[in-house]
Amino acid sequence: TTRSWDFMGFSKNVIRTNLESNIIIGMLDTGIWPESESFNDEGFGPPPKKWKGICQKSSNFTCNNKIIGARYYKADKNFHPTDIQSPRDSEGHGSHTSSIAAGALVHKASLSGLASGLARGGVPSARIAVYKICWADGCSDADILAAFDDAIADGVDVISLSVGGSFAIDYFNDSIAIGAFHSMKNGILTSNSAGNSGPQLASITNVSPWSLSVAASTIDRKFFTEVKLGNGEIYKGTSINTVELKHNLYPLIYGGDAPNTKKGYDSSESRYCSEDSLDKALVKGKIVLCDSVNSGEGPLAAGAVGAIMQYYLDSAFNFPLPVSCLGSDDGTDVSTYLNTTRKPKANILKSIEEKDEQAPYVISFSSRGPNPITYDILKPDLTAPGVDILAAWSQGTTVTGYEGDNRIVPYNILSGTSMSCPHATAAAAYIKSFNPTWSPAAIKSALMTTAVPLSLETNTDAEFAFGSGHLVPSSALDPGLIYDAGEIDYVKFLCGQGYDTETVRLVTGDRSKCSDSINGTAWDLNYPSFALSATPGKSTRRVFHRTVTNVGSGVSIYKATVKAPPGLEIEVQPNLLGFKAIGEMKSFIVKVKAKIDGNNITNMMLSGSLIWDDGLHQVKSPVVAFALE
Amino acid sequence: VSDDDRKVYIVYMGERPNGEFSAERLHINILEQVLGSGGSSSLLHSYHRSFNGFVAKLTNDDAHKLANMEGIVSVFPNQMKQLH
Repeated sequence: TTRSWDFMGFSKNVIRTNLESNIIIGMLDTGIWPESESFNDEGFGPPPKKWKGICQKSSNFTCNNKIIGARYYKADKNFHPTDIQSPRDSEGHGSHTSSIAAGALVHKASLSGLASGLARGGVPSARIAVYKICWADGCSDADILAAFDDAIADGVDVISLSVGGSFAIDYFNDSIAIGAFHSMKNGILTSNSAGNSGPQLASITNVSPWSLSVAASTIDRKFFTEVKLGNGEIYKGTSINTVELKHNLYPLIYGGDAPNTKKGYDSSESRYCSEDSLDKALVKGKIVLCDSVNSGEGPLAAGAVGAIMQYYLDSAFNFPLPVSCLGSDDGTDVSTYLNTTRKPKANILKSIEEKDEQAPYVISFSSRGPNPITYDILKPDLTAPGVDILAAWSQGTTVTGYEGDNRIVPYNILSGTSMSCPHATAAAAYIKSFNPTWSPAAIKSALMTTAVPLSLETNTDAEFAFGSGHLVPSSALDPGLIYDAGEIDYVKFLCGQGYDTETVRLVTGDRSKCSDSINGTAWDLNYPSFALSATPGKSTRRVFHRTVTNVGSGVSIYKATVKAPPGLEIEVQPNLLGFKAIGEMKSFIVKVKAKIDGNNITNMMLSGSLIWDDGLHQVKSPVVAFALE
Repeated sequence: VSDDDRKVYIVYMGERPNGEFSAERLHINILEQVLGSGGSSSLLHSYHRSFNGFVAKLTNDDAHKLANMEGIVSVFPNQMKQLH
């Protein structure tokens, strides 16, 4: 956060309202480290009157006026030795995400000098309610639902959940979608991480239309770790290395030349430097060259002082010892040097920061669409910074949490859609602080229609990677028009998805009814983006019905502008919308015709857009057609 | 049926009923319809503040029976999700 908020144009001096301190963010995560400077409650008054939660009694944990509530859940009561039976965070993740969303301003924060600067949450005056649901063995559905059950009743304003399953599940068989549905019913937006299973298509798992699904993209700060060889050559790899090694050069050995034969390993295994595969006697005190990226636990346990890993990574990760991950060409050069030199030597230097002029782009690991459950609702919804983010860390663990890592730090650098999610959570909280009555869908619409679409050159998966685009929190405060939706709209959508009257009556608790006249298609849900799945080689037509609400200037005329590549036709009727007052609603239809050859992977998707423009506001929506086989 | 044959399931029942309601009594009653008088010992947790549902130890057959009962939206195994 020492760079991410500024990178989004969201400076510490942006306009704020006093109501920000009434906003409560429910963090469903691994707990929190309450002594972190990021959660200092100096200047905070007592909790808002609407707060109905508790600070669950446990030894050595107390709330304050910043962390106003905390609970923990472990239905199976099977605790791991490293688990702390309290809302206290023994993992680090929950402290990290909480401080991204709502951490206080902390000057000169860094990880051993890296990413140094002012660490801050997006809504530093907001309150945090902690719901600890994740433990050493993961985050169970039973605990996730228990936390939603409490958070909604406790009176939180926004819920942040950076957790997901291995694959997408039907909405009412998925604890996160269920919890988010009841949050939405109670006026609470749930912000979800998209997942880290990219770049495979359809790898996104949190896909319910009533929640916000957030992909991860880069900021313009990138970390490199240089490898110096005995021949004077220097190669630039990626990693976060906080350690300055004492000596200039260390002996270099190839993992494949140091198999732990006593335990039955041969070079075909030790070349990857996996745990136990390396011979301590051969590796100790040396830098080891590995043929893949691994956690670093193998080289560390074998006594190596560092490791060079041959695999290109587009984001920098922490390791328990000095590591640099080299691209294949550089890795080959190091390998050649090692094989042609009698006494090969190398060093791994402390990481350095450089400006990444190409940022932002969606990182490779960020899960991609299309939405595996409802193809014609575009997911993810948007992207936010999720790469190399410095934020608060737990003192109950180390930088990596691995055995042998003794670095206890107040701030750590992490990457993941877990990190992008709380950026969007904070932006949602920021909007809600100015517009307390806005629905979850309205807030979501404001975030999506003001997002900036990313370059298709650096994002080959296009909207499947970034959704509506990159989050711009300050623009989201003034979206002009919003695509609002309430519970009834989602009911119509669910009916159209095949849910029957009995089911929708149970989930809504009212007399809702599915019928031919009510059942809504995915194209008619008042969603701020447009997606159309098509059969390859065939022309497909769809009509999308939408209604926008004027939240910008009282009197205004919006004109529709469409962009469409060859193969995609978009027609908007009417293409002018005149408003006379705030809150006025206007409906329109979007006719889309798509023909996708689908004969190779590069032309499986057509990206267009619709922009409503009144001269002051540009209300942007992606219009995407894709071939589905 | 031994305890080993039972797994933890989520039984989701939708919106909570209006006004005061004894979630635990309701959920035990449902479990007893399927499991008999010992059903109450299967109940692990009741959701009642914001929606209706419970967590219980069930056999696969029990889960299928519950899923077909009136008032139940879904029954699914309690699984682990991971941090992102």
